[in-house]
Amino acid sequence: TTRTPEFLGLSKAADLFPESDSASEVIVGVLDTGVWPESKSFADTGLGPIPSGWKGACESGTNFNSSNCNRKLIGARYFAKGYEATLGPIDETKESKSPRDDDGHGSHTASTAAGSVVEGASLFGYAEGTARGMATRARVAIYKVCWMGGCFSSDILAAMEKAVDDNVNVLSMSLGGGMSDYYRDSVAIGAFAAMEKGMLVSCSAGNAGPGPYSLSNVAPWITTVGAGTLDRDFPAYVRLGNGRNYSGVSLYKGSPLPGKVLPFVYAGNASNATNGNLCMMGTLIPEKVAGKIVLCDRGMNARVQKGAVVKAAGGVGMILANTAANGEELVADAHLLPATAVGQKSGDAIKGYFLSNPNPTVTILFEGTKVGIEPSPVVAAFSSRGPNSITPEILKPDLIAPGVNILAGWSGAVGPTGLVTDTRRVEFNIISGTSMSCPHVSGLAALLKAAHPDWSPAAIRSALMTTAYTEYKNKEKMQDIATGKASTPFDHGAGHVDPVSALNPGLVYDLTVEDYLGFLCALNYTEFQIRSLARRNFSCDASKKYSVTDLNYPSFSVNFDSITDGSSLVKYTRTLTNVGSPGTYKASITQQTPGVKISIQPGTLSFSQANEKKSYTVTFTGSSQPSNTFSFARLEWSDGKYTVGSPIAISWT
Amino acid sequence: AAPLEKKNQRKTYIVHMAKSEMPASFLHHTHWYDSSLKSVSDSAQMLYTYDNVIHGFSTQLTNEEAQQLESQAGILAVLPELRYELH
Repeated sequence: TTRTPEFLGLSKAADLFPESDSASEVIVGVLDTGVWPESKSFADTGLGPIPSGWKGACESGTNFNSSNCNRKLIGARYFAKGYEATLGPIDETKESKSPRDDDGHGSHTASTAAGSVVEGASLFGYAEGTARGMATRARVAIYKVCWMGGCFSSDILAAMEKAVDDNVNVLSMSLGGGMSDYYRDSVAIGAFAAMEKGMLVSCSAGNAGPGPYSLSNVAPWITTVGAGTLDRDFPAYVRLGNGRNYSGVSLYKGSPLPGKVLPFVYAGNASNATNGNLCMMGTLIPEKVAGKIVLCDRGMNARVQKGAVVKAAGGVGMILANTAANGEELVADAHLLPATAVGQKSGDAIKGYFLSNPNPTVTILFEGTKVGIEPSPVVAAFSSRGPNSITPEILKPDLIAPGVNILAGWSGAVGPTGLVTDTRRVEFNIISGTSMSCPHVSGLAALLKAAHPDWSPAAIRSALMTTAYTEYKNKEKMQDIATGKASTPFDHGAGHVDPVSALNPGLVYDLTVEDYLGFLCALNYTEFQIRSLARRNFSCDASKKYSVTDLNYPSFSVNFDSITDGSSLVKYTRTLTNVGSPGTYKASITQQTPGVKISIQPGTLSFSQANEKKSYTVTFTGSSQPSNTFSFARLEWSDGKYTVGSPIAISWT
Repeated sequence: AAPLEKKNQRKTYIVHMAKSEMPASFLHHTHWYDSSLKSVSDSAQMLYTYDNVIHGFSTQLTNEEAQQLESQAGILAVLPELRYELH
């Protein structure tokens, strides 16, 4: 990616991270649509021999053989038996029955996590710079599990089975599905086994935001990643015939519009379809749009497809207006015709112009790439939000990372829009989603693994979470683009990842397999369910009191019953492990709203040696509040040198 | 004919086995898995066998066969395939 290394502080802190032997021993496995091995992001220049513990393979298939792997791309497998059993044989004229990526998504995520350094990267000149993955020296292993018809759980499970066998260190999975209980969810099941083997599993939180309870991949042994913006934008202004300008974004590159305003029409007025405003396939009347710029509303079909529909009907340009579902979030696309995306407010104002003007005109002014946009990051509207619908006592997402307008490697088999009609081919593409934020965290986890080979997956996640930030440099709270207001832990989890701070977190909240088994007991899982999930005979101790609130998680999610009269009291126990220098840490709470009293016992913890563990208890005393009341706070332990932060989300349901 | 077709329609299931309960007569767990599968369907084939992430296998079964299999000793769960999507 370009810009994210600078945005995350990696460029300036390069000397803090191991760049040689230990970093190149780490293997990042990516379950996705495969890989385009010819991408410069997978060049192996300067990398030494493949790690001795590697047991993977480079499988052959359509347009792919073992010579496509190298010292960067050390493994590539594909899993299609489940897919073919349901949907029939793969049509090899349409997609490669091999690890080759015909979609682009897999090459994008893999290169984001661990792509090599590529100078002069850009998409049509947009986002130009030196592209690199987060862990440039880590090795990449590709497990293709997603096909044109989707990603099937039997294939995902088979890929995770192999990734465990192959000795992958970090598993990056930018996919999800539904909200199944953990023992029914193949990703959660596979991730449990991976965690047992010391692999960190990083998953995307989902793009079902900004509504609440929209998360996927919420198992506590998974690192769940939401998405935020960068400080980069691609402005393309709308200039109406009345001289008014509105901000938009675009990645269009091609024949420019004539340097004058053009006739302008609202798609809803150029269609006989009830949903004509959405520019769905075949709904525009060519006579009404020919030679005009068309305003389409966002929703239902792909954004880039709307542009293709306008173009096919003879339109010369498109303005894509957000509706309430997306608010002011602007996602840039490499449209096939001159086009820009505007927020809901601008869209409404432009629609008002149609009403007041019988002969509306407009043009679009493309401004290229701008950096230094503030505030940034802001939580992306699409990023899925808590509370956690499976286990409300575990706060998810865990954290956010860059996921909007991310440039990374792409497939040579498909154009940047992914449309069949897009015959353009690019080395890099700019796309958005929690799919893009997840591999950022996967790559950063690989860097931490290289720096601290003995840390467990939970310790690595803890370091990433407790050092994440929720305020800008000016001390203003991080914003949510969906509301324009301060984001909450249900939106950003512990905050935005800060890899430089995560390298030395001071203290970590560690977790073992036994802790997670106790968590399953606390969920009242049956013996069968535990055996299904954890592949072992494990009986919960009937004499022991298990509590979900005692899972040593780096964040707090507290639930009070709104029906209960008077005050309620809940206790959470946590244990901190010293991974820094000796120090005395003091607890502090920042509380945003009343309604709950939070006390920490003890309020001071002293650590005199490495790996020393100290426990504390947090007591939450809540007053009676109406249902669906939420309150947020933050607990910090600090010795003046290190600050170990935990978000707190309190719900009355 | 439609209900009959539906009844016989095969879907993919992931079968979780209690490996520790494998009868001593089997030399290898895959033989036990295969025998369990054959006891409910002559024609069903294993898609994958799993040992690291679960103990079990995936296969295509009718709804009736899946229910029969789930009721057998040594079977922990027979879960229908789920489709996931890229984010």
